[in-house]
Amino acid sequence: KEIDLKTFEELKDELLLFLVENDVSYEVAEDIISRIRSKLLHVKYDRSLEAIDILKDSLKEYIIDLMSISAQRDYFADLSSRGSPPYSVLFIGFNGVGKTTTIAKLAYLHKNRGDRVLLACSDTYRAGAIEQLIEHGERLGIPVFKYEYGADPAAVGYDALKYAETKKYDVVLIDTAGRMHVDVNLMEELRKINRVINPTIKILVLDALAGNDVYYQSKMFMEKVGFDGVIFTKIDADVKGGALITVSHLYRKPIYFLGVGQRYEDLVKFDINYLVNTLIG
Amino acid sequence: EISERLKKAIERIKNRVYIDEKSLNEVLREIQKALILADVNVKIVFELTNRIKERFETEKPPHELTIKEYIIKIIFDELVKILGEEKNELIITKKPFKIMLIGLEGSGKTTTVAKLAYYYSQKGYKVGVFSTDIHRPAAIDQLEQLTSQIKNVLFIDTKNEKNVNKIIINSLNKLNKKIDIILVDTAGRHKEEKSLLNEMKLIEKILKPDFTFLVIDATIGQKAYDQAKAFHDTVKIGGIIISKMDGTARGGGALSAATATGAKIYFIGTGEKIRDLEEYDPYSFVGRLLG
Ligand SMILES: Nc1nc2c(ncn2[C@@H]2O[C@H](COP(=O)(O)OP(=O)(O)OP(=O)(O)O)[C@@H](O)[C@H]2O)c(=O)[nH]1
Ligand SMILES: Nc1nc2c(ncn2[C@@H]2O[C@H](COP(=O)(O)OP(=O)(O)OP(=O)(O)O)[C@@H](O)[C@H]2O)c(=O)[nH]1
Ligand SMILES: [Mg+2]
Ligand SMILES: [Mg+2]
Repeated sequence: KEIDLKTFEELKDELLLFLVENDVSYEVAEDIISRIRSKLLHVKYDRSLEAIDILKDSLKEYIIDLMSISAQRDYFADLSSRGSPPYSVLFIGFNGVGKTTTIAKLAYLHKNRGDRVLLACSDTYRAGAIEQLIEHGERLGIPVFKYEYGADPAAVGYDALKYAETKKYDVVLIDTAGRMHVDVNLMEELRKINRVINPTIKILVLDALAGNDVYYQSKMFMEKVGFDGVIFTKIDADVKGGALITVSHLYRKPIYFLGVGQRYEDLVKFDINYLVNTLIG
Repeated sequence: EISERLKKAIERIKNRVYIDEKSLNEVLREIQKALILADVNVKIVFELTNRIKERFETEKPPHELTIKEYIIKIIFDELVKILGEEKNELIITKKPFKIMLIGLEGSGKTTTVAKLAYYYSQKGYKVGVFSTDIHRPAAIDQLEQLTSQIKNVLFIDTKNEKNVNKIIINSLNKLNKKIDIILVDTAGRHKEEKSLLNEMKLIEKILKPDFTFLVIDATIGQKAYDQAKAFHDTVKIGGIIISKMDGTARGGGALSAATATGAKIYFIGTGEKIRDLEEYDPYSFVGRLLG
């Protein structure tokens, strides 16, 4: 038998809904389906098999290949291959996704490897943002470089980096205020922060509970500022995982870590088995 | 744009007296796509379009409406039946009226507490505010800074108290008889964090809120239903506030949460400032939901 257009069109909705129900953004789900279509159309297969199973296997294969690419890079290796100490890591993302908490977790990881870490608070806007990072610093025994509310976020980051150079820190982790990817002024501010600091690595933090908005957030942050890697948070909230597929399909950027809770230890390296078990399993 | 395709599908049926199965299914499919793009839970989307189809096929349209106007009316009716058919207003029935805010991590609770404090103080109420969030670093600082800019709002500082029981009892004691409305912030939590769900149950038991708002982030995806259901199974939810509607997300999670809890939408968060709170309006919300 072979898969003809009519058969494919009849069955594709089932696959599309499967992806969407698992939180893959609609646009990406449609794109994935059309790629599978061009691969499978007129391909011959065993009479004893069902067409829908051929489609499902092809989808599974696509997802595994895609996610394997996202899982293959190592954050620490990338850091040392792209710069020299003090490395600077800029954290960006939408409001409330978990940037500040993730920075604290990564600081904990760095410290446990023996790195001298400096935290920098370039969120000079949101209520309690500076106190929040200071408290993390105190709990972790890591210094926090900060100015007052209303200070220029780019200046905080730049001066923190200069301070890190003189004091011989290994890495500076820079927090920024959460922002709407469609706020022109805030995205312009972020471009300036990026230009002034010129970080070794930019990390986009995304909420694994988010739906279609993951598509728009990743696109706008990539187009306006760019990012080198992604960290997904709140994976412990019984998420479907489709958000990871959305970003991996859009950009060949690594998913460095997954946030799996609110404690400092709750940050794990992205491993494809996680997705295979929750989503494809 | 989704609303263009939906409009076109509806246009195709507008001049007909009788609408065939194919055209109706076309319209329903466009609605499904619009709602899925808006992040409404897929199961709810299909339940909804099945109900719309059934009503269209069994009910007699009022003769003053065209076929097109009638199908639009059914779609609108079925959506607002879940979300709220009119501006939902919270009636302050006693004094002090205690309002608790709950929700997932980062959904916008603390910011929304400050927005509600501003909203009610503008209406002339004397407002008291405190936080039971003993988990998040500087949670109390955040609420303190947000409310410091609001007149007629009394903020109770609970920074050094780590016992939720004591925080509630001491704060309620400190809020004098002149306070009309008490707003209480809680820590973020999700359905897998069982000890936090128990804490929320305990907070409800001691505080005895007169009304509880579930704050939902407009960007939430398919898990909105399950998460809202877990909150609903733990405490009594009176209403829903959907935050971060000033972005690209259309807030379908609100529909899923309303379905799971039976609660209606009361307010929409449209920015980070304390003034960025709008009252729910069925027409604008449904219009936005459908694209
Ligand atoms: N369960 C869970 N909660 C998380 C995770 N990561 C962050 N959080 C929680 O999410 C909430 C928001 O975290 P923040 O670190 O303040 O988020 P943010 O992106 O810095 O927020 P803004 O600076 O306001 O944009 C906090 O309650 C965190 O504890 C995670 O992996 N799992
Ligand atoms: N643009 C926009 N941002 C919002 C809105 N509501 C809240 N935020 C932002 O979202 C982020 C998280 O808000 P919080 O009030 O800290 O959220 P929370 O639910 O209290 O977080 P946890 O206590 O950690 O669970 C902050 O950056 C807020 O400024 C809104 O309506 N629009
Ligand atoms: Mg932050
Ligand atoms: Mg809070």
